[in-house]
Amino acid sequence: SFYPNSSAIPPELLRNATGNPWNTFLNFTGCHAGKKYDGLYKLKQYFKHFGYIPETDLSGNFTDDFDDILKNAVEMYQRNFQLNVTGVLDELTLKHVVIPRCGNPDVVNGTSTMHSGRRTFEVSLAGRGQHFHTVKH
Amino acid sequence: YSFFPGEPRWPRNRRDLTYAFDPRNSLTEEVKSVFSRAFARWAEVTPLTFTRVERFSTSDISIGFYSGEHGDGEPFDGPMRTLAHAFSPPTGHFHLDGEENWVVSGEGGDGFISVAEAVDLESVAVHEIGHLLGLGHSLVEGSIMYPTIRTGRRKVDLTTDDVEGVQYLYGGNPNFNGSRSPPPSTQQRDTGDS
Repeated sequence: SFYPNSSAIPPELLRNATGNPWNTFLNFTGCHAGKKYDGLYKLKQYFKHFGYIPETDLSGNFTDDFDDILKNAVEMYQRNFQLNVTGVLDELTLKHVVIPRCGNPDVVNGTSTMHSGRRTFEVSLAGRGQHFHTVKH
Repeated sequence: YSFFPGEPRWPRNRRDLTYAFDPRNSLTEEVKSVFSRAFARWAEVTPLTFTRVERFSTSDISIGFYSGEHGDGEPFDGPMRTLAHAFSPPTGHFHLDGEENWVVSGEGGDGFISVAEAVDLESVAVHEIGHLLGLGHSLVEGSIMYPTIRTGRRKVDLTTDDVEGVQYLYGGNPNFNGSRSPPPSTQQRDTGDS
């Protein structure tokens, strides 16, 4: 499907493209660890695809439980995209998740590749919700 | 910027790289020229060269548009989700989702295109070539190697972060004296709205 410009795209194709199944993830806004939500396993599959959940952690067993595995994945995602690290599926995090993206993983073998060039060390100020970043060149 | 684990790169004896298109896609010259422009952006800042050839099976870099499962275990998923993926050096496989609405004209300059459900091909090509050269995803929002691209957005200019990353791997282009702008700073997070 190649078009010289966007106005040349047939309207019916635009409608198909609008129905992005990732948008259903927005229904999980506010979900947090310790509870169970219908369809949450699909979000786990998303995080697994991009490396945030290692193969070994799930062994193919995707449940709808918001467990520590998913919480860790959400926190790593939030760190990578420099969002507030809460471990909760807040609105800003999910609006990021549904953006079209490259299929290459952000995390390999449990380590974020997004931090491999410039080494970034993050110190969390416990209980203050603040983060201090320093970059080593 | 970041690299793949182990910092793989094209070896010193393979810096003049060839690329070819899957003949089954029957791409037009207009589409192929988009990739030429994308390769040129990386060639400008490195000692690497990229030459288009016809032999798909023996080229260093092989480019193809596919839908769903296409043989590498990483199936594409339809419009406006996963757009493309590329392998680290020296594999050279560059796959794009054939179900996207690809815009090839360069509409929008370096900004927004008028339809949110369209994807600018050159923007994605520049990003994936970064992977082919050994760059991973960057946490610098606004850089080419940032993992996401907002809908209807065109982003093709290498930023300082991208250039520093690729020049760490290969050095600079001795004929390049230009400078790169830093990525645009944004106070608001990308929300996907366009």
